[in-house]
Amino acid sequence: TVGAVALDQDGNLAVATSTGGIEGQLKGRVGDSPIVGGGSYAANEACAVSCTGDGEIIMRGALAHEVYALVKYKGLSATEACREAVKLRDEDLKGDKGFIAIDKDGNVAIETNTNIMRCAYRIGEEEPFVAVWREE
Amino acid sequence: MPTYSIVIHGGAVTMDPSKMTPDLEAAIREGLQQALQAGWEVLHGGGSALDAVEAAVRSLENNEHFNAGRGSSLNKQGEVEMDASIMDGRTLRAGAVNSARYVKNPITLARTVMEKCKHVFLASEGAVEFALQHGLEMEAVHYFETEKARKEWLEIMQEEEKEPQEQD
Repeated sequence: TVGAVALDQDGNLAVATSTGGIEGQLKGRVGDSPIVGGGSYAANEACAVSCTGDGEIIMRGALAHEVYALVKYKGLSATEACREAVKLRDEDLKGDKGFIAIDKDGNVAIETNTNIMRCAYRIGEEEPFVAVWREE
Repeated sequence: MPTYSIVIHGGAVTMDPSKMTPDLEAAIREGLQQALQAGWEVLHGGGSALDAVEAAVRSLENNEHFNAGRGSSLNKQGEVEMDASIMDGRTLRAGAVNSARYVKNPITLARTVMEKCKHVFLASEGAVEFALQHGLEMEAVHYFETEKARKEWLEIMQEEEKEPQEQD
């Protein structure tokens, strides 16, 4: 799965998520990526979120919307919201989860419970950051 | 200058670090850099967040080292079926597709659904027909299939064959 979230100079947020699914999946299987609120969500008043990981888990937790709701209604930062979403009901929603998010102020968040999170970000004209491993 | 920023991902997974060869890691880093640059250039030039995320994801879809577009996984029948969605935070408009085949950039199809369709979500043949109607770029099946995906698919199928059959 791949994804992107962005904040433009007019203060607008957007998200895009795309996937090739999982190896050996049943024909017609739908993962979280195309599900609005599942693998993707964006609303200017809070944040934009794209998810990756175990699609069935992310869908059942509506985790992109969960991050949005934690930012909007609980007042968490994007990083705090993603961190909570990673841990949300882990006893029922156990699996790989990774999130990227940007809030309305341009703060970026990358959170995962996996050892690999291929990701990158750039804020304004600052130097870009690129990582493959979570520890980077 | 107002704040602008972009974050991208190329997938999160728990895997044995030894499976990540130096060459693969370098290719992934290069792909991430290219995709980030594609999206950042849009934002830096004053373009919309929507254009930026589409540009970044198209770049990743065109890179065989990521599981989307070219380089997608194969389903049980050995076929590529792709899903994508896009959402505009300003208007809450969204577009999504699933089980789309042949479409070079599913994210552009999702955006076309968002902008030119009265529905939010189109599936399989309907999504492909919509792509054809709107002149989106299509590719033959072999474009999407990589040697790595075919090898992984074969391993999974061989493992499944080893499992005892439960019917008499």
